[in-house]
Formats: sequence, structure tokens, C-alpha cells
Amino acid sequence: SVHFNDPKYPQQWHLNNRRIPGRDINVTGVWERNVTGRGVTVVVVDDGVEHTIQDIAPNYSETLSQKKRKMYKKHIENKSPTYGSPPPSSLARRPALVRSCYGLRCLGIRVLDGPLTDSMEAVAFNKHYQINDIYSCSWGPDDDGKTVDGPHQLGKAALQHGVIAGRQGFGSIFVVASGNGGQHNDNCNYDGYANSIYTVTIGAVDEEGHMPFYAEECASMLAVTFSGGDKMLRSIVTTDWDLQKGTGCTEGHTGTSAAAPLAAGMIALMLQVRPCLTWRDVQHIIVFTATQYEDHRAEWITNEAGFSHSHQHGFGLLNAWRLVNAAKIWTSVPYLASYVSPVLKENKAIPQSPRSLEVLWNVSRTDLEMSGLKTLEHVAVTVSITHPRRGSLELKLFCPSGMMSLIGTPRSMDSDPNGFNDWTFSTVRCWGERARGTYRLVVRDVGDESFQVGILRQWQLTLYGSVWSPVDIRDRQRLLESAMSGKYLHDDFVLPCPPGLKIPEEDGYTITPNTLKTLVLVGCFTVFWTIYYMLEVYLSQRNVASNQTCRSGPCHWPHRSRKAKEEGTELESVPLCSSKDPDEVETESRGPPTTSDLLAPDLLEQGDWSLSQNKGALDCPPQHLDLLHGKKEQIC
Amino acid sequence: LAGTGGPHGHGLGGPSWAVHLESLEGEGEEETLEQQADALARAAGLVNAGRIGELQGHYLFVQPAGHRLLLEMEAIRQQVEAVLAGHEAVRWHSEQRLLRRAKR
Repeated sequence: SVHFNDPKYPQQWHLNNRRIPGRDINVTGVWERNVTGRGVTVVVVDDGVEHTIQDIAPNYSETLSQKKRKMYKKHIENKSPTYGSPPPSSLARRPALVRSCYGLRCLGIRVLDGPLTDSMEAVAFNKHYQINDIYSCSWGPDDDGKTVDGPHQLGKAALQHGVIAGRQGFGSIFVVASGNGGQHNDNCNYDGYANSIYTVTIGAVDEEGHMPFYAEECASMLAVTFSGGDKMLRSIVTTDWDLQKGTGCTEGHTGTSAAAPLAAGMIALMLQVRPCLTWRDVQHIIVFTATQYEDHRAEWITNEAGFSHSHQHGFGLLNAWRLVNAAKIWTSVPYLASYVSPVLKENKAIPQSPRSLEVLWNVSRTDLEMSGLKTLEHVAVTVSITHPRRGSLELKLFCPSGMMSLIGTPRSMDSDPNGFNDWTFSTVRCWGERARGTYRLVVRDVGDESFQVGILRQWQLTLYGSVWSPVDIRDRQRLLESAMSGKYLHDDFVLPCPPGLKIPEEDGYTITPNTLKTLVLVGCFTVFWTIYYMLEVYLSQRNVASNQTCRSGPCHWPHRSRKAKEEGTELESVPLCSSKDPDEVETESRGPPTTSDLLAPDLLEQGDWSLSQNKGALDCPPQHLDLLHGKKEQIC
Repeated sequence: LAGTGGPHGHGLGGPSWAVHLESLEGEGEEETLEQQADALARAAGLVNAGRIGELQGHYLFVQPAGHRLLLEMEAIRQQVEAVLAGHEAVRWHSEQRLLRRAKR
């Protein structure tokens, strides 16, 4: 029943697929119930926002952007991309975001248009983190099948700080694209943003639900949503920033860069119906509601807690209807509990495939007593391995249930001779399973070398989860399924929300030395002028007191309002009268002045203050009014 | 993100260091840390470009721009590293390097 004037709407199959029913994000139902992301702010951390584009303008947060403009003046002034330069792909991502969630406010933080450092990433991840709810990041380390990189010290600290202090303490939501390195056999576990526990890692599937050629697999992927596939399949309709076709639109956008903001939009829908969802609530709801579907290439495995996961599709397709209905009745998960094993020194050789090195660590009930950790969310393994050709290594992690995660895939293009130095791999495939038991790390060398060359120096296991028991998880699964009919999705049903914390935010705007100098100069001038004016007033009053003419005859002070005296608002005034001089005789003979004579245009143009001040002048002869007009006449 | 610590973003142009300070007077007020950061930056021949975003105790020190020979730069680096490494309030420090980040 929702209608749009966007002529491209019928082509946006990912929103409403009429050709292959079900192959869309299932969002129209929540739109019909007025859930459009209202009150939620999504910021696209990328290369800027072309906010004048018609698709974005109504959703662009002008107020905040004005504030930003001060801070990022240099960049903002240059924010429209230069025609002829490589097209900034994020410009296309934003309409994808806005179209899935057209009630939200969107913003941009520009980080990718120049040199980028760890500290800049850290600033970006926490920028206005009490205003920005969701950070959509469709970028990362090179997807070239040989890079192993991720957030450095400050970026990591900022992500952690964001989930602790962002969004009034409910935690910033960081959505990241899993990567476009599929054709290079890249894996998103070699991308530290994608395998961070603080991010929501989103992959792409094509209209048929298959993993496209560019998409990357990994054990830490949470879910997938739609984007373009090969040439025979439809891509994403979005804004064409360079207007080369003259329409301002393109139907050819693709890649995980289109998928991640769609997910950000769906999370915004969730936050509208339940603003107090924490960052972990959002991850849980995705895990609980993402849908497994028929794809024989995906190798779905159902874990002990009943969640199906595939390295290709995470827990499955994001479904806006399911996400929003689950969010509506979701009560927060218990606190994050964790367990860190000691650093396990191994110094063992890694055999050639098909043989493998297997190391174990048992996590006992006593180990978990302190934290209360019972069921798992993320499981991370930090390894140090020496190997002359890093891409030949394959790492698998087995949870106590036996659930296998391929955390490190071989990569033919990765010939780095330095191995892994404290690199953290992670998996979500054991989500909801019991934490207690024996974890197995299996490493093997699939390279062509004829002798053993790799050595597992050390490893460390980190478990994240909560005090939820397997029963609690099953209960929550049942509760959510009961809500999927949409029976709670109306305004009358609202679960109470805690108020959130008041966390002050550092305003990044600092006064430049030049501004400071100008302010000091203006300040000095003001002080000087004030002293001068006070002296002048003082001296003129002294003159009044000592003026012979006043002493020798009556001197009429202007009438002062009694009320003004009482209120203390009486203004300093000087009696506008003088002793008679030769001209005065003639003036007096003209009789009392009329009001129109007195209220010269200059006076009329002034406000009440001036008129009240000059009331006294009305009692005085007209030549004193001349004084008000700037004529130099002698006064008392 | 002009003014947030990129090698060219802050307008000073030289190399930069991220420094994590802990207050020498226990639970430090932001102002005390700021003063401490100013003093430390001066001691290292750098300029304190301010706190790094919302990360308390983290500051960015930058080397003012200027034409310097490679050898000079190396000497400056060593001097800065020595000052930062030897200071009791410095919990962690790192010279800021350019990161390779690609759009997807």
C-alpha cells in the first residue's frame, strides 16, 4: 500500500522483488506500519556526502552538518567530487541506505579522500557518537588476497570506546562490509574490522541468493543482504553521482559496498521501534532472525544452539520484517562475559597437508566461574606463526560441540614471509553454544614446499558470551517466533526503555591561533573604548557639577521615570538644557514644540530605549533636539 | 577529518605521534593531562595537536612542517622516540603511518 513517486522504485528489486518473490529485504510491511527509521541517525564513514542530490537532501542532517562544517571546513568546502576523478563509490551507497529506510537522518564523515592514519580512524569512529547511532563503513584493508590488516591501536580503542560510551551507553553500531576480494580468494577473517567483535559484518548475495564472484567468505560474518551479481543478474539502483546519463541514477551498482548500508538501514528500523537496543542486542537479533535459505553451495551447518551458519552467508539473509518484529519485543541480553586463556606457548612445527598440527585447550567450569560465562557469542583466537609463505596456512577452530570454523583460509596470492604476528581470527559459528569444554585449533600447511617450514609459536583463546544458559536461548528463540506475525508492531505496544547515560562529548572545534589573536585584539579595543567612554562620561558630569551657568540659575534635569528608578533601569542622562544665550530668546518665542517637530525621523527609527531616554529631551527647547541630530550646541 | 591528526590534515605537515598518557597525579583531570601533554610535546620538540577524538589520555603530537633533510628527520625521530620512551607518564606511543584503506 505504500506508494512512491520515485520512477526507479519498481526497479529496486532488493526492496520489493516482484520477479522472484522473497528475494528482497522484506521491508514494505514495516513501512506500512510507519517504521521508516524516524529519529535514527546513520553516518556513512567514507568519502563524503553529496547532500544536494535529490535522493539524499530530505534525509541529510543539515544542523549537524553545519556544526561539522566548522570542524571540517577544508574538506567540506571541497566536498563535491571533482568530475574526472575516480567516482566516489560511497555516493552510490547512501541512496541504497536512504531507500531502505527513508525516515532516517543521514550524514557523512569523510575519511577516504586523502591520507588516513590510525588517529583519524579513531576520531571518525567516535565522531558525534551521542548523535550518530549507526556507522556504516564500506571500506577496509585491500581486498587483494594478500593483505592482513585491521584497526590499529587507536582504531581498536575507538571501536571499543564506541560500544561502551556511544549512543548514551547503549553502544554505537558499526556496520562493515565483508569485502570484495572473492576473485582473489580473500577471506574476511584477514580483515580486522570484519572480524572484530564490535562490528556487524555484512556480506552480499545476488538476486538468486548466491554468493557473487566478488564476495568473501569468513567465519566471523554475521549475515548477508542483497547486492549485484554477475552480468545476467540485476544490480542495485542508486544515484549516479556524475550525472553522465543525465538522469542522476544508475542501475548498475554492485559489491558489498551496497550491502552494508542496506543492513545499516535495517538496523535503523530496529532502533526506531526500540531505541535502547544495545550493540550486542543488535548482533543477537541478527543472529536470531537471519534466515537460512536453499543454496546447496553454501554448506550450512546448524550448531548446538540451533543456529545455522555458512561461511558464505553468515547466519543468513537479513529480513527487515523479522528484525523489526524481534526488536520490538527484545529485552536486553545480559552483560558481556569473557574468558581469556593464558598465552599458550607451543613452538610446534606445522605439518604438510593432509597431516595437521592439533593443539587443545580445555575451558573448565572453574575457569568460567569468575565471569559467569555460560554460552558463547564470539570466539577469538590470537596466533603467532612463523612461515615463509603465509598464504599456505589453513587454520580451523573446533568449539567444544565439535562445530568447525575455517578461521584462516589458504590464499594463493599471499606470499608474505613473516607469517602471523599476534593476529586475531574470530568466529560466530558457535553462537549460543555452551562455553565449557575443549577447544581445538588445527593448523596445516597446504603449500608446495616439500618440508615442514611453519611453526606455531603461540596462541591464545578468548571467549565472549553471557550468563544466558542454553535454555534461555531457546526461550528467546520461541518468544521471537511468536512475534513474527506482527502482533506487537503497533504504537500501543511499547516495552519500557532505560533512559541511557549522559555522556559528554568532546567538541572537536578548537580556536585557531589567528582567531585567538583577532579575539584578543577585539577585546583590547573594547576595553580601551570602555575606559575612554567612562572617562568621558565622568568628565562631562564633573563639568556639569562645576558649570557656572547651572549654579547661577535653574537647571532642569529631564524628568525621570519613577518606575525606572524603582527597577534600577534608569539610564545615565545629562540635562539637556542650557542657560539662555542670544539665539535662545528667538527660539523660545516660537512656543512649545509639537511632537512631530520633536520626533525627527532619526529618533523614530530608534527603538523604545532611545525614545525613553529622550523623553527628557521633549521638555527641552528645540535647539537641544538639534543636538540629538548632531548639531554642536552648548549644553549644561 | 581536517585537524584530526592526518599527516596533512592538521596543517602542520610533519610526522606525528599518538601518545597515551596517564596522569602522574592519579585519576587525572582532563586539564591536567592536557597540560602534561603540552609540556611533553614541547620537551620532544613537537606541538600538541590535541586529544584524539573521544579517547581520554590520547594525544597527537605533530612535528611542525619545514624543509628538512632525510638525515635530520631521522635524528628528529630518534630524539622524539627517546623522549617519549623515557617519560614516566607515557603508557604507549606510536608514530602515525599512512594506512591503506580501500572502498568496496
